[in-house]
Amino acid sequence: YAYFEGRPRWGRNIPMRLTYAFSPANPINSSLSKEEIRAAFRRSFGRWASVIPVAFEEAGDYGGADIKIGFYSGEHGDGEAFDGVLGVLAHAFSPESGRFHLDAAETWAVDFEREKSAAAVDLESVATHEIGHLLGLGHTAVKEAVMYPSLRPRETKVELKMDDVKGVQALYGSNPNFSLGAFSESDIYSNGGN
Amino acid sequence: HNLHEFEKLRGAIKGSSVNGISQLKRYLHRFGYLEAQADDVFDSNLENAITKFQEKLGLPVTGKLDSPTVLELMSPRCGVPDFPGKLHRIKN
Repeated sequence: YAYFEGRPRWGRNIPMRLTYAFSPANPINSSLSKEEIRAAFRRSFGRWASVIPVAFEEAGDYGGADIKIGFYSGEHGDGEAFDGVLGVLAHAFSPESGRFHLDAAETWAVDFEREKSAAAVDLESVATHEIGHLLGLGHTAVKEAVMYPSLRPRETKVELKMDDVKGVQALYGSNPNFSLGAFSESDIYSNGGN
Repeated sequence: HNLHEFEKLRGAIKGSSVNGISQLKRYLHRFGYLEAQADDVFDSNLENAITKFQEKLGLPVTGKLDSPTVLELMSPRCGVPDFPGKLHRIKN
């Protein structure tokens, strides 16, 4: 695992609560319903919340939310333009910025049985990865980990690996209910050198 | 970036000048591996950047544009640089 320079993290007292909201001005333009999108993000935030003492809650007030999520095309004001289909899929900013941008040009999917496009990208996998950035993680060299920087079309990678867990727990500590039981022995030990 | 353009760079060797190398240099600059360069020469700076890319992404470290490296370069990815503090600043 890796961190941003200076190892920034959200500086509130533990346990902490962070709110997130979707930009009403930059909604996704696809076959996905709002509820499908919200559910995918809820699951992604929940995975991180299960390993650290941080709770995430969807807020109705976009302006007041800690984490602001939106779908954007091309240049969108932060100097990191999106590039159309595939290429760069999304980006998020280090703590405590909270900005989370997805490329509106992608064919975002939550169900590959329904979305047959060869260029479809799993929304939940990308959301889980970008939330790692919002929490302070950088990119890892562990290919199986959520924080590995690339994701192929129609690939799904939503489960946190020990590399992800160790990295984020070094920033925030462990959720009291966290158990190693969900991780395979090989996963636990294969990342011990990181 | 049109990442499929990188396919034609497979097997390019140090010292050569190949159309498309400048695009690869822009890519490697964008993700924190290389200072900005706009030429099409496969030079030592590019070799070092490819080596760093291979190390960072857990690929076989050869310093060459071999198949695993080109495949990774062509993969869709997150826009956050792999070394955000070195050549880029995340704008908070």
